[in-house]
Amino acid sequence: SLTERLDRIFKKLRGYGKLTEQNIQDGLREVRLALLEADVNYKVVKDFVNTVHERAVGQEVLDSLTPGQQLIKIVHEELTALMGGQKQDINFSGKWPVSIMLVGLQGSGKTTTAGKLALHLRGKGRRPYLVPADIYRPAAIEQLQKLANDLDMPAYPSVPDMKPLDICQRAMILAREKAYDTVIIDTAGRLHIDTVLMDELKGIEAAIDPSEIILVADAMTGQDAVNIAEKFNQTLGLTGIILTKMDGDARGGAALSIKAVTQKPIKFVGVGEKLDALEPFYPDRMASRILG
Amino acid sequence: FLGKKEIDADLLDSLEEILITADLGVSTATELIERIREKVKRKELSDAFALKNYLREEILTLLRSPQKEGEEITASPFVILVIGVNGTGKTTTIGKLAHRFKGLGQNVMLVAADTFRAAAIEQLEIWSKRAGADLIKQKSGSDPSAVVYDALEAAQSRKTDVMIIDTAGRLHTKVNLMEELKKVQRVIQKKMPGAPHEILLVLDATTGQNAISQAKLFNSAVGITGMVLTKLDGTAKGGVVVGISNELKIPIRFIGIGEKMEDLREFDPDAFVSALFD
Ligand SMILES: Nc1nc2c(ncn2[C@@H]2O[C@H](COP(=O)(O)OP(=O)(O)OP(=O)(O)O)[C@@H](O)[C@H]2O)c(=O)[nH]1
Ligand SMILES: Nc1nc2c(ncn2[C@@H]2O[C@H](COP(=O)(O)OP(=O)(O)OP(=O)(O)O)[C@@H](O)[C@H]2O)c(=O)[nH]1
Ligand SMILES: [Mg+2]
Ligand SMILES: [Mg+2]
Repeated sequence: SLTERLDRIFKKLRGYGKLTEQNIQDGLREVRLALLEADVNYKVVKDFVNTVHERAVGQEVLDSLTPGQQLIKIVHEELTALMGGQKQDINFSGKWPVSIMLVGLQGSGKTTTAGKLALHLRGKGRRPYLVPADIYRPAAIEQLQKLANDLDMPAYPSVPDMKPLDICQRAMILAREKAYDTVIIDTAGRLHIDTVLMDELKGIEAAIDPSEIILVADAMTGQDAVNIAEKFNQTLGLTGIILTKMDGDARGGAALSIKAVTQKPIKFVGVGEKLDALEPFYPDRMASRILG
Repeated sequence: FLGKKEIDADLLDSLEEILITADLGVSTATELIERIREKVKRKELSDAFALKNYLREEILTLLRSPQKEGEEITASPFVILVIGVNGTGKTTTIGKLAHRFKGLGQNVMLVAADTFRAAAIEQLEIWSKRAGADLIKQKSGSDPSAVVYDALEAAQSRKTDVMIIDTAGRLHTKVNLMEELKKVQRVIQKKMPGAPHEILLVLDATTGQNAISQAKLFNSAVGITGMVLTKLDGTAKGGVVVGISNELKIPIRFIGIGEKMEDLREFDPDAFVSALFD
């Protein structure tokens, strides 16, 4: 583990009460390795290590800790601070009905997350309305309608020959009529470099003015996480992130990469395939996971 | 190439960055850069151009080691089991494979053994219609092994040449789901000794180092005979397959380059390595 590796390095340097430039350099080399192995983006690692470096120099080592443990403590605190510190819940203020647009790459877990959010929000006293706006993927509409059915939750009756923009606009009208106060829009997976499909999202955003635009990202995403998150954020202005498939053994460095490049809050994590598998995001737990 | 002629520390650093951001992983990237450093020390590499070629050759060697020629397909039906974690593109890849085999004049049967996920059977059914393949399915929630057994029965009478089995996405860390997969494999082996003839692991090119864990665990559970790397039409390079290919000796059979039926290509190591440096 990182703690063991750092302790081994710092063993030779025992007897110092401070973290010095030299022992920090050696320790940070191990931290950098750990973060890269955890899939944190190369440039994000570089910036992060520099930040920790500045914080660590001249720091007193607490009596109860080895220098290695002291360095990890600083790293862990920095990671936690970077990934947390923002409002985590859905933004219910300002509009009625509240609308939440889920976007992201193919297969990241948007449709399943839409179902999970609906269940979670009903548990908090909301009246959710599910909107299948993916007309491209075979049986995508059926997939969300099946989830809605299982939850005994209303869903807009989309059909594949409708345009996604029309689906969303009509769904908002219907939601107002039926007093559904939280509209959850499931969009088709798309590449951040597909300008036509990214424009489609811009069109929906302009017409609906959603309360939330949430990037649904896979926890096992590698170095490309920064490109994806940056592009979606630049194009749309994300309001939050949901990280899925956290029930696996991916270290999840994508969380740090995405947070670093978008500065948007990670609101929830998906922790399974069932519809109750949605949890709040805990930055300190994520920090420990990333550090391994 | 990186605009430099001589080899210096900056060049080696930028090369390391390219390899790591391509998801080759720190240890593979470091090892490759170390080999270059040695060669430079021994004056065996003198300019950036020679260096790039050397690096390309080294990566190609890692990728080519397991690429033995595909076996002559004599079994009837030739049974392909498609596995992998959630959302990597298994069902879509099966549609593409069905289209490919139909184009070669084969009778193709698809087997809807994902009986768990919402609308999984409907999704595969649409692909079977698009590709002109037969489909074997049962009610959602039925035992995947039962569907597979049915299919193997039906394949005899329908003179199926190629059978492609779609399984539910599953995280490699879920013991009960991996046991379910092993059971599916045992049922196939018992019904048709020698089958499945190909076990394809479908990996998403955007996946980072976790792909190694996926490959290792699926390999120990049922054995993988080939990989498909999907979503290479994005900006991710899929470099993690270099380490997997080298360590587990598993060949990459195909790549997915889009969402349409035709968006499947045989794996071309040269093209793949060139793209790493784009
Ligand atoms: N284990 C696990 N699986 C998940 C989680 N979230 C989603 N999945 C699974 O991931 C796969 C893809 O989920 P979908 O909801 O279809 O993903 P999507 O983003 O809507 O896919 P596209 O619409 O094709 O872009 C399915 O097998 C889901 O069951 C999660 O948190 N944990
Ligand atoms: N851009 C792109 N998208 C792809 C590719 N292959 C699959 N997809 C998309 O990825 C998403 C998931 O594909 P599926 O075939 O449902 O994946 P799966 O592995 O069967 O998913 P589960 O059964 O839920 O585990 C769909 O939106 C596909 O269209 C590819 O090569 N490129
Ligand atoms: Mg979907
Ligand atoms: Mg599938």
